Amino acid sequence: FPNILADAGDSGDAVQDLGHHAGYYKLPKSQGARMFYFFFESRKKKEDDPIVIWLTGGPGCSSELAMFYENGPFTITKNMSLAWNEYGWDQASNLLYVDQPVGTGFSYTTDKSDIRHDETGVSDDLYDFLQAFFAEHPNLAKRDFYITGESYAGHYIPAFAARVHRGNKANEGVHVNLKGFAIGNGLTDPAIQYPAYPDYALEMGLITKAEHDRLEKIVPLCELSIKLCGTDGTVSCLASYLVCNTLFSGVINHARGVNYYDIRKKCEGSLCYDFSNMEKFLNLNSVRKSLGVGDIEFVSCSTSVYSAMLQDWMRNLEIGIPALLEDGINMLVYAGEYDLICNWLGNSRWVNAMEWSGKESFKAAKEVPFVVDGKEAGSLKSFGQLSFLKVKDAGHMVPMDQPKAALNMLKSWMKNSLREVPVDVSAEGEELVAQM
Amino acid sequence: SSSFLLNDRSFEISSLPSSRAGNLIRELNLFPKLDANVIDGDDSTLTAAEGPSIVERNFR
Repeated sequence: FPNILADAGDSGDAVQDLGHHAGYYKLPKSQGARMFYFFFESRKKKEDDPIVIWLTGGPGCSSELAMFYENGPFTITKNMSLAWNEYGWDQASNLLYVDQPVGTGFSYTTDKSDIRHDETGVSDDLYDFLQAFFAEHPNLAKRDFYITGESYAGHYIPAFAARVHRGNKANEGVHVNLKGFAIGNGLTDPAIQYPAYPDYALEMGLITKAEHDRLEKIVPLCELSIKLCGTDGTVSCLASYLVCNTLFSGVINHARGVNYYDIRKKCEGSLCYDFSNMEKFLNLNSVRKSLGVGDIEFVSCSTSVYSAMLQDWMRNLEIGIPALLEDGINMLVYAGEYDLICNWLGNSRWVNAMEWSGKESFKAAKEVPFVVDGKEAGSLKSFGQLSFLKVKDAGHMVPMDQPKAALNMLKSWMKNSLREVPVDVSAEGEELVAQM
Repeated sequence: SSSFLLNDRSFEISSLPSSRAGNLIRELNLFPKLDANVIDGDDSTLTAAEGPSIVERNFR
């Protein structure tokens, strides 16, 4: 990238090779698709730093949204230069951002039949990419690997984790050292999360009891439609989308103008956030030349990819998770408390309802404070492989709203120490020993 | 119950998928030029069929 502002805390020489890569991968299960990705080596380049892949939701929004506005190494300044993000997740790991499903971001195809409609297509593409990435970087193949993401990635992540686990068990290719997956303000189990809308809205004072009870009448119809959708329905799933979204739009109609990503805020007109600098920056010729994207457009969010995934929306992706937990793979579900669209209540309900060997122990586990800088940054419940974290003072985009807490959360979770008193990310060395 | 539903304001156009996708994108103040990156295979140097499956470059 041009004009990276050198920062005292980091390498003073902005032109030093920072181990930042960008590339295209030709998807084998496609007519003509190429997936674009960024790979950022960890900032301290420690030999045992893990690899974290981040998947952005939408569906159909580009990974650069999170990269520049949530947890990437840089933020974009007003004058189109880059500043280091002190709490970038590259402080704790090597980072992969992938523009997926194909058609979004800088990923493209020459054949629209390559636009994905379901999690089989999405997870196969990601698995094939990962195999090619590790073939390109064999030195990284043994590193601990974590799948993370947000929002609609609550669908992608369980499917991708199951695909990696299946590939490992079948010795399909390079063994991936999958240690865990983390879902932030996700949509994973619609049958439980949609009925939570009126309850969350009532609890947060967005609707009255009368409006709540009125919306409740839709819940049985929504639940029935999701049953009919099942795990492989198509038209039935579209019908379920329309029926169940009356619960969400019912809340929105009563809570006029609320920012459903963060109910503490109002949207100014139709604007809830301003991510336009990302589009400006990625359309600079100097940046496009750096990235080697030629004449490929940057599609920040794709309406076609969004529409193509609608038949996938109401499917339940929780079903594949228990097998992963039983095989020792960790799952963290976290949610900013002020997000409405993928609210913490719906996420907490499906996590507690999940049938696995630790279900009763998890339900009985006490909530403990998640502490950062000596202050409570959230409340945590965990047992065995499973952790649920409700993050204070955050909306849909936790790493954007609470960057330090999010980095602490990632570090502690990857060290399997999220359940102990988490330590402050800046308290390295002797202080850390004292805390431990 | 269907008449109850159809009278419900929440069945407004906003819940139809294509308009919801458009709203989602406008709410983030994003204006992508394309609704998906589907390009004409002939006119891009990047679509050469042969060559390695992954092409990566360091950027500074």
